[in-house]
Amino acid sequence: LFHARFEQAGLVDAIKDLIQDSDFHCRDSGIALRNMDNSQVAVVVILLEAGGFLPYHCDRRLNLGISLTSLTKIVHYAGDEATLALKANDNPDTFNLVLECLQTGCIIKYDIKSRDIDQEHLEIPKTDYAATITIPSAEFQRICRNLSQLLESVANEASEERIKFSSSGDIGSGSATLRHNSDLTGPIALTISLKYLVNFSKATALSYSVTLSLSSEVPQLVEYKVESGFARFYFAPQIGE
Amino acid sequence: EGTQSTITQFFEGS
Repeated sequence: LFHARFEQAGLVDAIKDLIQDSDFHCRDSGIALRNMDNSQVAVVVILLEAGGFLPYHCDRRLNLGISLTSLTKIVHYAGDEATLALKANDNPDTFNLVLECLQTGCIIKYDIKSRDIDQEHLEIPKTDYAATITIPSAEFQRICRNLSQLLESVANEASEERIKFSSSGDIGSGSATLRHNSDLTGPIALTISLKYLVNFSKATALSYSVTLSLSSEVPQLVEYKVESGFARFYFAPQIGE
Repeated sequence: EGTQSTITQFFEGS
């Protein structure tokens, strides 16, 4: 039997534009999701430890194949404040999803068919990054959204005290600079698609801060810590600049 | 301008 109640349903909204379907691996330690986006340039990794749920009960390993497109439509009703509960029996062809809107007390129940998802499991190697920089998540989202209005990709440059996001396109160029207090092993410069950064930054509501782990010519990591877990987005670099 | 790589060039599938 499996039962988990989660109070940050907005997490679903943060990943729905990257992946349409995913297996949710349910274990006694918690729920994990790891999936590549359709264009194979990004990987989403989410870990929610059992302690972040009230309650959490999982007496055997279970993989629930869930359509995030459908789940988003269900969760969208109540917004970021919704409480989401997942329940499954021993034969998980279907699972129950219970959505509770805290503001109105309204409870909605669904029986959802588990999907058979052909999903490749990717091993993510341990990486030592040249720069690991933590900045306010709202500022990061503001910068990404603002620059993306006119431009397509962004060059990240980080020095001892500042991280600079600069971008250029047909209409001209723009840049944003933020102070940080993080350690760097040296200055770093790399280019990343703004469209993806805007997608990653939809996780802003989950955490006050976001951590950018950067190195040249390896996937960049954008990480949001959530209560008892994390949402990590890896993005393949542009090479041969 | 660089070329966008894919994530499978860095992370191995199993």
